[in-house]
Amino acid sequence: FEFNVMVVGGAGLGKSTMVNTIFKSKVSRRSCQPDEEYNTPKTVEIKSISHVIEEKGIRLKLTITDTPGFGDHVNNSNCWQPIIRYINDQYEKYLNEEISIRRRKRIPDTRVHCCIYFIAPSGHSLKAVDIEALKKLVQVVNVIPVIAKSDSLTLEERQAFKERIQQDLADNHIRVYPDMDNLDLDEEEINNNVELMNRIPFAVVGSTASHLVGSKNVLARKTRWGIVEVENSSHCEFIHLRDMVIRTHLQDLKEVTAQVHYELYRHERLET
Amino acid sequence: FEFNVMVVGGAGLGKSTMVNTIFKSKVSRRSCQPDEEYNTPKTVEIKSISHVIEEKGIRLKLTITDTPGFGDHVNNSNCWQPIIRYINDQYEKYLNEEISIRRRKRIPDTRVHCCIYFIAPSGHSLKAVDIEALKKLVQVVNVIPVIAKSDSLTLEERQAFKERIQQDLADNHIRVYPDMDNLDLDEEEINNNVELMNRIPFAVVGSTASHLVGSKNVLARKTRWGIVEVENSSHCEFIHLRDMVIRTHLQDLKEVTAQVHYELYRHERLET
Ligand SMILES: Nc1nc2c(ncn2[C@@H]2O[C@H](COP(=O)(O)OP(=O)(O)O)[C@@H](O)[C@H]2O)c(=O)[nH]1
Ligand SMILES: Nc1nc2c(ncn2[C@@H]2O[C@H](COP(=O)(O)OP(=O)(O)O)[C@@H](O)[C@H]2O)c(=O)[nH]1
Repeated sequence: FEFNVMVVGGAGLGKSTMVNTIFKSKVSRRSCQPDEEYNTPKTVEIKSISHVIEEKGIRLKLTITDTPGFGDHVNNSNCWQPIIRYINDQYEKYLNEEISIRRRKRIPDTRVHCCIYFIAPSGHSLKAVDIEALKKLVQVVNVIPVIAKSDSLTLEERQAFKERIQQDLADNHIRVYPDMDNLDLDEEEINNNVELMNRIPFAVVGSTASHLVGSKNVLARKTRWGIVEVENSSHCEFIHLRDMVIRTHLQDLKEVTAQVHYELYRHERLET
Repeated sequence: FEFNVMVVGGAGLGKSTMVNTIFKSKVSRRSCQPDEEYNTPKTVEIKSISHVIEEKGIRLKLTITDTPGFGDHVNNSNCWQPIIRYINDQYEKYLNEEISIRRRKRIPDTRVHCCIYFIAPSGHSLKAVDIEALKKLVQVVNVIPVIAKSDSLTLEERQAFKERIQQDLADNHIRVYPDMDNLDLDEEEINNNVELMNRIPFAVVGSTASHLVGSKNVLARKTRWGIVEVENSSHCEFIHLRDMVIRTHLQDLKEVTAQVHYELYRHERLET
């Protein structure tokens, strides 16, 4: 089982920390430490890290791809291009394998099943770069936007910001995951998804440090003022993100990638 | 006595909150409330707010100018231009008055004496836009860089970030205030300034809300995890910024503006 996630967003929004947090939050439960903590070079190239994790008794090769400082130049026109190209390259690889006469029984799947887009916690609205990048990204991949470093917002600021972002997405016709049009759902699933859609963008916090809270050692970010518990849903929505991506919607994210995004790519490639 | 400060930086970095914080921190001490709390429209134009405050028994008309969301476009080439133009317009106004035959006894001084530049708390390094903007700004005005919303960094992250910024400034030959070359100082003043220079960029936090801490009502930002006390120097460096700008270096900021920046402008204008 392969599952491929990509993290996209400006430098310093905690993407690399989040990559490690996701692995630590899944891996440490099975008392099997990640081989190495992935260090943040000032990424200038697209870098992936993979680990085998266990989810519901199923072993899964989770690969998370970190993208370079995005939107960090004076002129950021088309800064999303390298990311779109990487995503399409994976479709291309898959397509070549698929149409090959001597193709392997099981085609290695490096297609990006889910792109987590990090929004800076400005408290105002989406930036112009975010809007342009998201418009392009949702055309080729499942995108789940998150509010990065959400511990820098009060709960009131967070809620107001979230609503503003949802408005910005609607105004710009940006359909993030889950896009109800792509799903074949029963009534209960629809309700769950509507609830999820109202929560997106998830307000996340990342940390690989453990701290003692009460009698438990938990993943947390310790600041001068207190301890932000990463896996405590009354502190932030990391758990919602993690469970949606790796548990409840994993299968669906793969299916939509294969049946919607990849099919679109294949269609356009084979026509030309 | 007129003193003019400008705040510059990206949207959502807490500039408008800082404007109010500075006034509240000065004005409330004299039990004289600001007439109105300056509201953050999504500023699309340069806006000023003035209050008369008392400092060391001297009444001072403090004017703070808030600049529009800076660097918020996809392409931010020359986004500093409107700000540079505003600064030069004030020199132009002063010059016209100064060279006028029928000039007023006391020339109204709208020149920007100090520009506070807000750096996003990414934890990495200066962004390309910051470097380009700072290079241009220090040529025309006294610039004091600050780390915005510094409560989103741990003390370790803050110190590492500060040192990296100081390195970036040095590497790019960006001389922020206080620029020792511009000052005529005795030994004690030199030592104080060296200490200040090592602390810049100040790690600030802004808030206009008051909260009870112990038995005192203090300006603070209340989050889910604790109370960030704005005027507590073990929490952030707002006090250092405020005291430097409004107390210890006020006179010097005005003198350097008049004798260095304005003179340079005047020289270039009268030659052409
Ligand atoms: N306040 C806050 N800081 C964070 C969080 N996650 C990471 N950081 C800090 O933000 C800085 C940049 O994080 P990093 O993961 O390198 O960001 P990247 O450039 O997006 O990969 C580091 O100092 C991190 O410790 C978070 O959830 N909240
Ligand atoms: N974490 C944190 N948030 C702040 C701080 N100052 C302001 N904010 C919040 O950041 C958001 C944007 O602030 P604002 O003053 O409008 O920023 P501006 O666009 O630069 O003028 C608001 O939700 C503020 O409450 C601060 O020092 N720390």
